[in-house]
Amino acid sequence: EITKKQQALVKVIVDAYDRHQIPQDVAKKLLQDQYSAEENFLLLTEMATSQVQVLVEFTKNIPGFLSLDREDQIALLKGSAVEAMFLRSAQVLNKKMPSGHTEVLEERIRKSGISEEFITPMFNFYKSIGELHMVHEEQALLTTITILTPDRPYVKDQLAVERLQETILDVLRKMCLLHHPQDPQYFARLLGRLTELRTLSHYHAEMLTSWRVN
Amino acid sequence: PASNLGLEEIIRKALMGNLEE
Repeated sequence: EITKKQQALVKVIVDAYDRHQIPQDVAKKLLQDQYSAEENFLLLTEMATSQVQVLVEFTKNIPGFLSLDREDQIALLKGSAVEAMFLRSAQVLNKKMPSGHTEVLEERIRKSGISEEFITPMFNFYKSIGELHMVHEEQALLTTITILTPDRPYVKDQLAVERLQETILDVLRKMCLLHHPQDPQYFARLLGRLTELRTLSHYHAEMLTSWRVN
Repeated sequence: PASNLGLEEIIRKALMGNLEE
């Protein structure tokens, strides 16, 4: 059973998650006109920057986050930004969009100059997230858990982060049982996606390095 | 523009300021 306190916690997190989305004018640009590969790249960079800003605003609203050490806050955000971004993108790409929009978006990503060996695992991840059919609360909580990962580089007070993360894990576990009673392994499968996310983020770092070299 | 900043700079700026205001 989810306690009243836990319900309130979920509400705060989901409200913040909904309030902090990429601004419409930035998102709209993705669906406009044809761009060259370079313009596509710049546009995706702008999107990524916007996503990080939105992520920080969301994170500030996670109960307890601002009471963590300031440098630990930065380490957590730095360590999770890319993963949180992939989660949000998966959610966007799996949403039912007006006909043709998904294709335009996919095409844009494919034409941005990102190498195929990175694109394939990325789209595979988006697909595997889509197959979970997460409810909205679960998406917001999973993102929160990603952000509150204690073993990110340079986090000093791991125990404080762990305590916050465990509070959210406990709610998510209960929520999974409630929303997916026919699938007792659902919570474990959600956590499994976090491992996939780490792998993807590792690929991403490699990809950035090769870009810098070029 | 913000897109010229590195990840850590974007995070620091966003943590200090409030984009909603």
